[in-house]
Amino acid sequence: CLVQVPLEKGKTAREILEEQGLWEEYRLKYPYNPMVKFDNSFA
Amino acid sequence: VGTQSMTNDADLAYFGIISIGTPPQSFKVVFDTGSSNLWVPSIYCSSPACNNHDKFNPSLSSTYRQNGASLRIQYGTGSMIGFLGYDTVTVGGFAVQNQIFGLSTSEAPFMQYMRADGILGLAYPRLSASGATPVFDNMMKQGLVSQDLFSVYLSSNSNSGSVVTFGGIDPNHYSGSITWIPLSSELYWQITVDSVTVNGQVVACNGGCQAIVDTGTSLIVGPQSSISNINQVVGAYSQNGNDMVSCNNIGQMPDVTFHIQGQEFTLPSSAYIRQSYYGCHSGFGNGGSSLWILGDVFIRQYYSIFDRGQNRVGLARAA
Repeated sequence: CLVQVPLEKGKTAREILEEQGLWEEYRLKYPYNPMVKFDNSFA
Repeated sequence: VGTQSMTNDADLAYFGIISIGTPPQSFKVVFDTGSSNLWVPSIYCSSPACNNHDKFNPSLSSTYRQNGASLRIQYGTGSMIGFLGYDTVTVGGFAVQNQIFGLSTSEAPFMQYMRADGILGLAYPRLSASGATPVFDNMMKQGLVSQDLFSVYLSSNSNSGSVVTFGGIDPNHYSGSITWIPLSSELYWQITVDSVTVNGQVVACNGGCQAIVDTGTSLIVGPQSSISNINQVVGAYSQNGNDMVSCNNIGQMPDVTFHIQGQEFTLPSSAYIRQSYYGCHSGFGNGGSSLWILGDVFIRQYYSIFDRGQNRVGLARAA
């Protein structure tokens, strides 16, 4: 009755975008506020 | 149609493998304590984001049943749209029968760059879009877990070690005693923080504040003035919308301490500074709300136990 799911620590979206030189474009095009997940007024 | 806000955090790094259907189809998912729905891409989605991920094909599963209801999940920068179905979901060794889940038909462009295919929410059912029963609620209902709790250990090591444990607490992943903190709201994993100090001085959360322990947020997020204070004290400066620090100064930066339930939860600079292609960033981000989010930056330092049975969070120094 106890199960463990290993988690992989992979590349982040930011790292992938930075490697492709797209991070600045994406950051400006899709500005992100972490609070939007908990409060729609930030959407 | 039900809606739920979710993450599109560009710094999320941790994911695990689950499978859905018979025979099983595998997916990488973020185990997200800040949301409650399970969803994965489906073959009915042709967005670039879906095309970059594994997709669930219902017709290949003998145990799949359609629900018919639509699902819309709002991101900060777009949305995931889809529909609901039921199937067997295998998480670790547990086969959760008749689990309701979302199959996306459209996804926001940003998802294209996330490693995970989907999200598995671990917050309370009241938060769930379309009233879909969360995976852990079905684990409890179906008697799959001996204790109604799960725990999360996040390792800084990129290769291995991070783990979600369902049904128990793994003493190998923490040292010292566990501080149990009652929830202040049974919607998210929300607790009360008493204050935040640096070198014994209160720099934020004076008089107390509310914080959500969230594996689906990468940073520690707080109100603008509080985060500005902390970043100023640790020597961060703003550059192109990012809070940067000099990589050479990490060793000289002070500890930041969260006071919770009469205990001190201290973060050394090595924990709250992250290095990227562009340099070193502060792990404290502005959320613009009075609410705080204790994300992966915090959870990496403190093994976190999410106790649905007693509606409390347990924190202990990660080992």
